Formats: sequence, C-alpha cells, structure tokens
Amino acid sequence: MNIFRLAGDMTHLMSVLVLLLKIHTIKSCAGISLKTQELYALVFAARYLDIFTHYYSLYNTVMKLIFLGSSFSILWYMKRHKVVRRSYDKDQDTFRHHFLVLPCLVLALLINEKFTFKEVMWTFSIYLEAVAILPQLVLLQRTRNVDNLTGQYVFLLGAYRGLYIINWIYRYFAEPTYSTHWITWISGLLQTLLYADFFYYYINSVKNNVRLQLPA
Amino acid sequence: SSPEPTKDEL
Repeated sequence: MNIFRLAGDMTHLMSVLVLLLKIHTIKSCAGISLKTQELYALVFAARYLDIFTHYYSLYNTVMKLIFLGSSFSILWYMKRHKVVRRSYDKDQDTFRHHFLVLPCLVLALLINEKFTFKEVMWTFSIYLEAVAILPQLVLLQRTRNVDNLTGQYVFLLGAYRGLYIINWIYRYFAEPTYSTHWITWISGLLQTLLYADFFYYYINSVKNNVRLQLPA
Repeated sequence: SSPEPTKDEL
C-alpha cells in the first residue's frame, strides 16, 4: 500500500461520505443523479463478488463493505425515503444510463484477461465505472448552479481517480511483481479525462471564491 | 496460482 493508493481510497471514501452526509442532514438529494448512483451500486456489486471467497486484508474487506453499504444506502434514500426522494430532480436526470450498461457488458465479454464469470464481471465493473459519472456530469451541466456539497462530491471522485493513476505509475516502478494492466489503466485514464472539464470550472470557482457554474 | 496484483485494489 503506497501513499497515493491510500490517498485515492480516502478521497473516494470522503466523496461517498460527503454525499451521505448531505442527504442525511439536509434531507435533500437535489443535484444528485440517481442514474449515476445506480451505476455505482452495480459497479461495486459486480466488482466485489470475491468479497467472501478471497481474503486480501482487513482493510480491503472493510472498505468493500463500506462502499457496498453506502452505495445501496444512497439508493435507498433517493428511492424510498419519504422526504429525500421528493427533492430528486427527476425531470433533469434523464440520461439513458441503461445504454451504458449493455456496451460495457459486451466489451467485458470481448476484452478481458480471463474468460470466467468472476473475471468478466470484474472487467465489466471496471468499464462501467469509467463512464458511470456521465449522468451526474450531464445533470450538473443542466442545473448550472451547483451547490457546494455536490461540487465537492464530484471533485473528490475525480481526485480519487487521478490519485489511482499516480498509484499505478508508482507500483509499476516500485513493485517487481506488478505487471501491466491495460484494462484498468486505460479505463482509469478515460474516467479521469471525463472529469477534466469539470475540474477546470471547479478550481476556477474555488480560486475566485464564487459558486460553481458550468457552461450550458 | 499466479498473483493478481490489481485485484487488491478497490
């Protein structure tokens, strides 16, 4: 475990906690894309199929449980909680997210490291995670005025991906047994690039101390 | 079995 990986995991964890905190305390999920949250829940469910069959470390298992638990809690809040669900921007959150799932599944069936159920599901989760933020970015662009917590949530998610790339570069040079992982690297790079535009506006808004506003 | 280095990531 290197410092970049740990920092990446911590920003990832913070992003989810910021979102849960917002929903739980303000009892509002305004500006949050349910489509993206559904995709993330699917990403974690598909990727962590090994949670009870393969033990890596206590850290690994606990983090997996937190990500699974938090992503399904967010879904529960947005779909079932009688106050929170009323603040959901249903009419704005129109991205056809099902059309992301099928191509990712097909791609995972075609391009994977090993053609087994677990491996294909794992690869599917990597591809899906790369594009899962798209409905959220589209929603942000539509609502224009982004509240601070939603902005921080997306910023932390992007930071997590950026830190993971540095982690891969570090591991590549520092760990003799670490081999090339094109599927993870290319997907991770693509995912980080999707945030580039958002990052530009977010950092400008922080620098100028104004509310984040995305161009239409 | 061969090690799976990326699977130890989240």
